[in-house]
Amino acid sequence: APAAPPAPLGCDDPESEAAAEVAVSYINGHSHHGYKFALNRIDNIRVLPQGPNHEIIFLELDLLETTCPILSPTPLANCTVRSFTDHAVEGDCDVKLQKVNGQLSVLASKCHSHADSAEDILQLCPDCPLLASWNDTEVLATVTESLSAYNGKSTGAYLKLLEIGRAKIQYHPAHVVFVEFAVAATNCSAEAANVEACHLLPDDQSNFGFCTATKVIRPSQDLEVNCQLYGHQPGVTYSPPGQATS
Amino acid sequence: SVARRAVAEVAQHDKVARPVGFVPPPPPCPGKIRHFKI
Repeated sequence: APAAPPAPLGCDDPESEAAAEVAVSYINGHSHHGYKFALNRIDNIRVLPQGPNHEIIFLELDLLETTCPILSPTPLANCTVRSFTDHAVEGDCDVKLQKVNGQLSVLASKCHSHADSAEDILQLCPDCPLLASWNDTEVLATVTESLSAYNGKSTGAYLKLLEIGRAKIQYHPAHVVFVEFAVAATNCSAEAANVEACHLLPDDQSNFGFCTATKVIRPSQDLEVNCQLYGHQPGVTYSPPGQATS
Repeated sequence: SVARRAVAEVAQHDKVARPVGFVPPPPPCPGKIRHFKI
């Protein structure tokens, strides 16, 4: 009698989790924007036997945004998943893998991300800041002012903006803009007069960095900027004179 | 309606076959939530 087909894989089976780990690693490795994503749940798995020691695996994954920028050298295992009240972003991914002689590899992946609804967050935390658009006027002004303040005080290379990763605005009880942005070192020093002539250094992880800034607009003006440069350079913290330190 | 009938059949079969103290296995998918559900 022919052997009975193997029982279908469950989403929490070790084989499924191994495939999901390979898939998440592939997704983060092939992304160049935003933050690293961590596995939240395996939504579905389908296995199509192709022959002896050869399977095609279709995975549906639910991922959550971490606090690690995609350019950060921090391993995913050490990255913190953003909390619900931090206006979490979810990623839904379909991944096609193959397993040949026990070796998993990704053939294709497709992801969509979306933020949690503002209403859900405000129900739980009425005063929590909410995600703002990257092209919001206050967001752009805060990023520009923060990077300028950092470069104005730094003795290292002149940093240029790569991308804004996140921005949140809070209106009550204070009006505060929170921004996070990726930066890259240029061939100029921070004291360069003609920054238009500054060019990004060749791609190398040590030339990238990440900044977070908080600008209080009301009741009083305040700006705090923290930048961390990756690679060989230690973390650098900057706050304008007379203002909050961190 | 196809889904509803399938569930009813499983439930009926389960009801007949279940011995005392039987705990049905967890559904194979989706898997467990590691952090929180959006």
